[in-house]
Amino acid sequence: MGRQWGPSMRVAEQAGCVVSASRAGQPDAGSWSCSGVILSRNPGLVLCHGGIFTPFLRTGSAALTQTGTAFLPGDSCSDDLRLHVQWGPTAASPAGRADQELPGLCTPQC
Amino acid sequence: ASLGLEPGAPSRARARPLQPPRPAQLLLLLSCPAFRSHFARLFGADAVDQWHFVSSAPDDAVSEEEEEDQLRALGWFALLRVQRGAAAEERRGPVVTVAPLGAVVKGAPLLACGSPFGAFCPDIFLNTLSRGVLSNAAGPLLLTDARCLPGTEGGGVFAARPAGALVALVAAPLCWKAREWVGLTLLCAAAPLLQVARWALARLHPGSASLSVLLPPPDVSTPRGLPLRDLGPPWAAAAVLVECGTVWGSGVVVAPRLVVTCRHVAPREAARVLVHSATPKNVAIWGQVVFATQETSPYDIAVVSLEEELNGVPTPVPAGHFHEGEPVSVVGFGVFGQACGPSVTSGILSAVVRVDGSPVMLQTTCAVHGGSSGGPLFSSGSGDLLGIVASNTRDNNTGATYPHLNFSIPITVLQPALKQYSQTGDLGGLRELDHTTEPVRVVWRLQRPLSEVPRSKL
Repeated sequence: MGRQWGPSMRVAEQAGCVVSASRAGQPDAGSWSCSGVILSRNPGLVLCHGGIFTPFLRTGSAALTQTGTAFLPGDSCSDDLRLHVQWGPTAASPAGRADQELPGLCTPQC
Repeated sequence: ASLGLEPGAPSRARARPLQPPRPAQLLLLLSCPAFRSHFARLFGADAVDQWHFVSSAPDDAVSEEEEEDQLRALGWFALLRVQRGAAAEERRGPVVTVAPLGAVVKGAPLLACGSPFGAFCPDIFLNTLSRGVLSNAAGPLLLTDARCLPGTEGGGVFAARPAGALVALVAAPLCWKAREWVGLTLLCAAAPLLQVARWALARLHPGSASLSVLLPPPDVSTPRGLPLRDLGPPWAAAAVLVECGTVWGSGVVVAPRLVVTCRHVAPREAARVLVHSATPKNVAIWGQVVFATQETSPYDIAVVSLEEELNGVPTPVPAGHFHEGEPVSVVGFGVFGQACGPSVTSGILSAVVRVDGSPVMLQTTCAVHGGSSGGPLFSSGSGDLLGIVASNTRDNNTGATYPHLNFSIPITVLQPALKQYSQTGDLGGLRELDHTTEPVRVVWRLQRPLSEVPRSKL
């Protein structure tokens, strides 16, 4: 990509993450995941898509279509919701430094 | 939840070290009311064509209930709080700045960053980048031609200027209209979402109001609140919507009272057509089709003479040469028609087809949809008018449409005749478009003479 994208790429890669949702104690029930954006690291605040929470809504997806509803509190989802956020190595982290030392390239077969 | 993809053996090895997954807590689910109302207007049940946003092909087995759930959740996002981790990590402050709504103009370059297939093989897919432009906007509902995949929902879309500012989040990576993949990604602007988040946090957690203070504020160094319809590259203003009876398409202003469009948009000479311009202001002017090529002509062209001048609309400079590989943009009223102003899609000039050394057909990688016919193809660098969009591609055997392979009539084919008509009123030059040589007809029929048809060895 061109030079104009350098700063944007760095920000995007620092901010990008993936969010997984699953049911506590039910690994076979599957998991749902989407992408997200890290807004802040201290405290850790992440914005992601709401679609992965639909299976966990206590009152079902109809809760999302109520006229005039701009937000729903976290407890709109069932108590067994378990969330995990994963992101890549940051410049300051040990993982990031390890990345520079270990050429972890791979070539999956098409 | 299951993708049906099987990671091959090599991908089990870590391509790049990741932070271990960190537990998080759902603070709130939020949506932007303006996004939802624009979505209902543009894509709702009243829309003429049926829209789908499921992350699969229209023919794939997705239950109605599943699709309904996806549709209901489409404009919803979630704010999470991540559990504390290593001290070194915690010291890091805000990660992003947020572009105010309206600060990024139509046609501006965007960078989408998401993880295709979500949590599937993050060591391979985490933070995949995709580039495009802001194609269209209706309030906080934005569209980009950056290509995104299922699983990138919630991914960030960033601006080149202001550098790295978060513009929007991916709401739906794939859009289908009338069972055709549109090739645009639906976005929700970040600034109004964060505004809702601040307000909601203050109401739900009055004791922890400091959280809302920690959300990134809009970047105040950029202008805000500017009406998007009036912005964008100046050359884009030359694109107009042409209505002829029940048919509509796009066109381009080539002189203050002269518009070029496609024959299949305005097919009959002497027919009255209504020409809408969206920039610099919304106007509609009646015109008359003064010339349309015959059905037998490979050049699908019509010329409209307007009853009044289109004031303030810049006349584009016609290009004299074409450079394969150069960045180009298509401007047209495809997808939304009048409901949302013209869309800008970006790509490169992928091929220039010549007959006897003269360009007779241009191909691009821009996404082109029904309704874009007659619209202009511009050089993104110079803003020069390269051609008139005539069609995209459909495979008649499978019914599949390919928006990223499309065909334009080079402006060099039309310019001498348009100049002649504009200066003298003489249609002679335009009439010559009805008498093209056989090699040109062959090119536009997408056929070669039978003797040259390559035989498949499969």
